[in-house]
Amino acid sequence: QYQALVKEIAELDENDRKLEELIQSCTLQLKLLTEDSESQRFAYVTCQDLRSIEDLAEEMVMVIKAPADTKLQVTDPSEALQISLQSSRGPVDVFLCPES
Amino acid sequence: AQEFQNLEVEKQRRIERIKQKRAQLQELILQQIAFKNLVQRNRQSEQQTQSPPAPNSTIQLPFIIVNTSKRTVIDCSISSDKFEYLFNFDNTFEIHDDIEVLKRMGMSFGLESGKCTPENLKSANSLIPKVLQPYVAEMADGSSWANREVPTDLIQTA
Amino acid sequence: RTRILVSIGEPFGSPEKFQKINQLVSSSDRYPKRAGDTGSLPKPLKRL
Repeated sequence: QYQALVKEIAELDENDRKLEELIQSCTLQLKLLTEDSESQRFAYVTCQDLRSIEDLAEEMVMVIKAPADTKLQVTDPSEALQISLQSSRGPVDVFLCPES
Repeated sequence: AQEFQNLEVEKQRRIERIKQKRAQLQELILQQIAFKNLVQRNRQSEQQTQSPPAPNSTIQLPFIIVNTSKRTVIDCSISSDKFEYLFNFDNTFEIHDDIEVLKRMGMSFGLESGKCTPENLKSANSLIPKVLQPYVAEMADGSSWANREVPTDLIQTA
Repeated sequence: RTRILVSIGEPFGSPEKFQKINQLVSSSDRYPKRAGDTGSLPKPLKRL
């Protein structure tokens, strides 16, 4: 039993290593994809897209476009329902998604 | 016997870690599919209309959304340089990032909820490298690995 | 005040960060549950 367990653990370690490899390559692929200028040109949604989502159809939807590394802080809800944004790399754009 | 017990614990620890890595890999695959599907949709749409959408009607990625009831009153303070905002709500709200929005728009073909039709599975597979397709198949039929034994044959080299 | 701090502005972060915030906010018993909104007239929206 002990020998079988040792062999099983070695197999799990191999699986773990292969998964780690796939995660690294997927992360790199996604990074290259989002940085590709051609893809960036078509990487947008429309207000209609947001309104087409059932949960959002009857809601007020605020869209926040912030530079990288912007800090979003949410106060403990038992004290207040507060969101604060602090950017260090440029202005933050906030607007309401129109209903129609 | 003691050593055997210790190895059993080691084995469980490894299985847990593999489950987490599989979930992380599946999320990365979903994000890649959703992003490529969105880019493909917009590119085809612009080719058909022969013109880009009106400039103020699109929201470029990355973004996040905050949604709340229409009855909510929001007090908002903004610094003059627009580097700082403070929002006070009088009702609950939700925050979602762009990838969550893409999933809800159906850009990941329902893979995240295990409801993917065979045609959509084919479309999803066309957007990712072949080595990742077994993982997409797993998501498509909703048999998440999170609660299953590790199917060793499915894990292929990168 | 205790706060939850996340970084935004990068493409495709991990979805868990907002799930935790949303659970915390929706479970706060301080405010009327949105699902059971009373039929009060919608208050005038404050301009952002």
